[in-house]
Amino acid sequence: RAAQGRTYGNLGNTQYLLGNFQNAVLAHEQRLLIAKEFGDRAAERRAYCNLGNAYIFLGQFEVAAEHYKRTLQLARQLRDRAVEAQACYSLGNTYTLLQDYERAIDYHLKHLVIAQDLRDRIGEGRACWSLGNAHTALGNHEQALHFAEKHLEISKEIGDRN
Amino acid sequence: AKRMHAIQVDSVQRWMEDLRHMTEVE
Repeated sequence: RAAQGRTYGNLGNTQYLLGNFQNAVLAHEQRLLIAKEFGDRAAERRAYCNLGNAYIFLGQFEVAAEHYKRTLQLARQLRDRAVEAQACYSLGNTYTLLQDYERAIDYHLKHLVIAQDLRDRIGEGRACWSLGNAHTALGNHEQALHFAEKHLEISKEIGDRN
Repeated sequence: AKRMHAIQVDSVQRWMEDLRHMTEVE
């Protein structure tokens, strides 16, 4: 049964990489069921993240957000700060797709704080870029400028000419 | 105040491009 769980996970990932997102969802749902049977929260966390990603490409952004929220809860329970940051970043981008910029800002700020704690300058730069865009969408131009300047500073530091 | 369509947000586009190749491996 444990091997079946891992295999469903691998199958889901392969279907995802092939662009078969509906089949990826079916496989990852099976993986999730088996992870729950075993009380394997790390596997459960991976399944929720993979499901969230597949729902993004199915255009089901609300469903993706719910899966990323479960990913975030589990990342916190497992005390995995890097995964917590990634889940916040995914939620920020998903709420941007949903044009809910206030919620997007909440999650991008959470991502920014963790990136700073982890001394992850690339993550920090992405958070500032995202925050600048969300504030622009809301017409908060002063805030947008602040984050654009931070993004520029970090991009120069890490040598990201793009 | 939702003036900008999300799909036109370059940071989101970049995230989706990366996401397309990202899987949580067993």
